[in-house]
Amino acid sequence: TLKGDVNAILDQNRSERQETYDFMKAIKVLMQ
Amino acid sequence: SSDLEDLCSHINTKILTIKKTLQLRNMGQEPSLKSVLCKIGHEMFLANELLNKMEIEVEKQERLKNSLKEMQKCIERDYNEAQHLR
Amino acid sequence: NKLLFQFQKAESDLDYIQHKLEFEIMKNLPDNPSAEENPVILLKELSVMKSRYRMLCAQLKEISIEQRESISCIHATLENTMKMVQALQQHADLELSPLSEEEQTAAQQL
Repeated sequence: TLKGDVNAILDQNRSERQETYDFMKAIKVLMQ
Repeated sequence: SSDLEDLCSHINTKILTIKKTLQLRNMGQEPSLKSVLCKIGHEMFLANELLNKMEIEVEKQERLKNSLKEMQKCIERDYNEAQHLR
Repeated sequence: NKLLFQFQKAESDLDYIQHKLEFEIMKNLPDNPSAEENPVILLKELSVMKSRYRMLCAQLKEISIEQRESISCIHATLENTMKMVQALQQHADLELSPLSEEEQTAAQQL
């Protein structure tokens, strides 16, 4: 169970992190 | 009542640990179950590896949080300049 | 006080049982067992792993809350800045420079 929970958290965090990177890229374009 | 709940969960945790230790004591004595003990040990090694990855993820998220805060400062500076222009 | 004493008695009885069990296990183990063969070590390691997992989850949750606060603040401030810049351009009769394709995409994404 612990392994499953950690894997799920890792997957969720990785995808959220990618979304945030995309968000920051869009912001940088508009800031310029 | 939260203190009482904490107290109950504290006592329950102790009882649970004793139950697990009893299970493991039998495993330790039964040669056939020794392999189960080794499997548990191996699983725990894998779980620890995952926790290490989780620790790295925390560091990455922390760095990302700091970058967002930097970006927030820049954008507030832009806003103040536009405000000043107006 | 009586209740408190009963709880304390229960706790010390449980601790005694736990230590006695662990002592029995260690006594019955072969000489120099490896950590993986020692149930007591496994059990202790398991509870260490669980508290480490809880701590990491709490850290991730706290960081995520702060990130979301920054993101919503950035979003709102940028939107207000862009509106203000467009108003300034109109006010100064400057030609409103159309957003480039890249800027269009970024604006839609936001």
